[in-house]
Amino acid sequence: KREAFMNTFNGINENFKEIYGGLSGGSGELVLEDEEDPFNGGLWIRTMPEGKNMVQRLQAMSGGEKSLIALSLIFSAQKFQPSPFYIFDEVDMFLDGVNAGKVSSMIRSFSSDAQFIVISLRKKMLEGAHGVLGVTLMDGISHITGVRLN
Amino acid sequence: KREAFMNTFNGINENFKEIYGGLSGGSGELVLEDEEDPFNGGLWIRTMPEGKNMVQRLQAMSGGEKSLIALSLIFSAQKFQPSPFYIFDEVDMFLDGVNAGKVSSMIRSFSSDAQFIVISLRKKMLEGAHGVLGVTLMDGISHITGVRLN
Amino acid sequence: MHIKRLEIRNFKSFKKVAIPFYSDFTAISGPNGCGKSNIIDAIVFVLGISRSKGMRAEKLTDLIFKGNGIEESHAEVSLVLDNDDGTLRFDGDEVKIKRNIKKTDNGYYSYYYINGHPVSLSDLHDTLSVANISSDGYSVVMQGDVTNIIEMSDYRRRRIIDDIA
Amino acid sequence: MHIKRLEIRNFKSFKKVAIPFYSDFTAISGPNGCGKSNIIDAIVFVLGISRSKGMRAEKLTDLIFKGNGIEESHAEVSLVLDNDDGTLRFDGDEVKIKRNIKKTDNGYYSYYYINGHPVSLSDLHDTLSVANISSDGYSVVMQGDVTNIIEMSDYRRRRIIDDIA
Ligand SMILES: Nc1ncnc2c1ncn2[C@@H]1O[C@H](COP(=O)(O)OP(=O)(O)OP(=O)(O)O)[C@@H](O)[C@H]1O
Ligand SMILES: Nc1ncnc2c1ncn2[C@@H]1O[C@H](COP(=O)(O)OP(=O)(O)OP(=O)(O)O)[C@@H](O)[C@H]1O
Ligand SMILES: [Mg+2]
Ligand SMILES: [Mg+2]
Repeated sequence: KREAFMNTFNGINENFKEIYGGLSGGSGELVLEDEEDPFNGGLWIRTMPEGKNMVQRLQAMSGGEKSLIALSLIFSAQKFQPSPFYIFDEVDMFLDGVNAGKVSSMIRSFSSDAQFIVISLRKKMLEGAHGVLGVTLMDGISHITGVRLN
Repeated sequence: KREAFMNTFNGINENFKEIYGGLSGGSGELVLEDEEDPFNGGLWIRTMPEGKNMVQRLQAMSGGEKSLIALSLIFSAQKFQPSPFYIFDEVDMFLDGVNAGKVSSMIRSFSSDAQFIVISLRKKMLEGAHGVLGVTLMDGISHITGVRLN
Repeated sequence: MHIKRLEIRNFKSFKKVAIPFYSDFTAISGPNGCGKSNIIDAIVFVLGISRSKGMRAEKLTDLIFKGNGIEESHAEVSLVLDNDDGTLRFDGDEVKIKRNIKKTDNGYYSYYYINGHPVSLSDLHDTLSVANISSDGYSVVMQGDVTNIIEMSDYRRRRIIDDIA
Repeated sequence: MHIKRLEIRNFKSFKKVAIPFYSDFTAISGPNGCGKSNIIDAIVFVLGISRSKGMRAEKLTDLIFKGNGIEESHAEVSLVLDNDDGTLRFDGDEVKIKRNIKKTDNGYYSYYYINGHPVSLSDLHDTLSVANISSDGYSVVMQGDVTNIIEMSDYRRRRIIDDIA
């Protein structure tokens, strides 16, 4: 049982180091609080965001930094054991333009292995999609409009 | 004591009807759960957002609609009893471009009576300010740059 | 295996609509309050995915369309899955999952169907888990929730790895 | 009465900076992680405003700048208020509020000052409330909190009106 956990943990951790590194420009890893008995402790995330040169506490991260860490974790788990689809509702709410673009490109590259359905108001995110569904409200009723193919 | 409360409640409610109406294009009001004894109940917010023709439950509102209601309440309280300054950190995170612009204009008009300090990543919000402070990170240290006057 | 299309009748702000999805990267956009998150709620509803945040409804009947002085009595969501790689144990290239809510004199009922046959929620979840669709939905991130995985306790975060293992 | 400028030394990601503010509408922008929210934390810190979310620090000493292999031992934030309308009961056009954190051998201490004179937190709050600056900060909306007033219980929301009345 511990073996199955450690397999999963190490697989996802290797992905995380690579994916978070690519997305943030910094470095990061997952750490088990109790390496001897994982089920006795929690899961820490240690990150050194781009431009910073000391590991910073997870709690002190900015909104955008936390979003990149969270998305990296989701992508890492997906790469290890893909679900057939992922549904994201405004996961770019804290991301600046540059990071929204990076996440959009990453979703696009992962979308050959899984289906991604992403709600966003951000141009940089929409630009990376293979197509955009427009939703509008008329007389209190929602309609789907303009299905544009990129 | 009840009289002081009702004065405050009615004052803020009148502001809310006007401000929320202007911001959302719909209509809304504050409602006391227990009109006889306000301290026995809670405070409800009833809204009919633009384009909708039946009062909808507060809980069912979208992220952007909830943001407009929350900001309208803050502005209503401010108009009734101003604080000298208001500090907003990314209150436009759920707002689409149009609503971000409306909130920016509203802040600008209220800024003759109170000081507003607003963090935002959204162009529409920044455009309404009298000036923008740029923050950058170099070698792990934050610096203030380009103070631009509108 | 992917979601082909979503057919919605009288669910939240949708009266009658069929929404197609790309097999790779579909983006959805539009003004505040137009119904984008309601589409997600429809998918969560039909798959019986439980999220603590729910679908922003106090009771199931809140999900039935009401507007223009009308209050409908019956809502239905159908999810059509593309099964061309045979992941789901069914014949045919499409698997249709449906769920409804119907108001009755003394309350309401809500049933699940796979390809027209009534199934229990647990049957549906067993069927979906074969295709690696988890009913606690780590693959669904609702509006405002993206940083939850950071804010949660270290213990709960480790439990996510447990669930995958 | 408004905030004229903020002087920060060794607080979070700021080593030494003086930040000027407009009396009307100041916007602050920049890339993720550059220090924008840290400016808000500095204001919350120096005014002793209590937010349940706090300043994203477990203990006060976490707020002291650390980076480049350096760990500073002393942090200081000064807030200069423009008092030209005489709202605050002080002579002169400026009122300077300061707060520091200093590491010691067995812990740390943190003191408040008004115009250089040490004051208790309650004295500071009494002084500020004269100017209608509330220490529970309904006028400060932290990142991610804008819809809290909607998500809170109806009771708690009514208490907001109580506090104003
Ligand atoms: N049962 C219902 N009948 C009719 N309309 C409903 C029902 N339930 C919810 N709505 C409406 O749906 C709207 C919310 O839609 P939704 O949350 O999908 O918006 P959104 O596009 O995600 O917006 P945002 O960009 O602000 O997040 C609300 O205005 C609400 O009034
Ligand atoms: N004591 C400290 N010493 C040095 N750096 C710190 C300290 N505390 C926090 N930081 C850094 O400050 C950064 C967060 O800054 P802040 O939250 O102000 O960013 P932000 O500009 O608001 O970004 P976003 O747009 O993503 O919200 C983190 O990267 C963190 O490492
Ligand atoms: Mg939404
Ligand atoms: Mg921030």
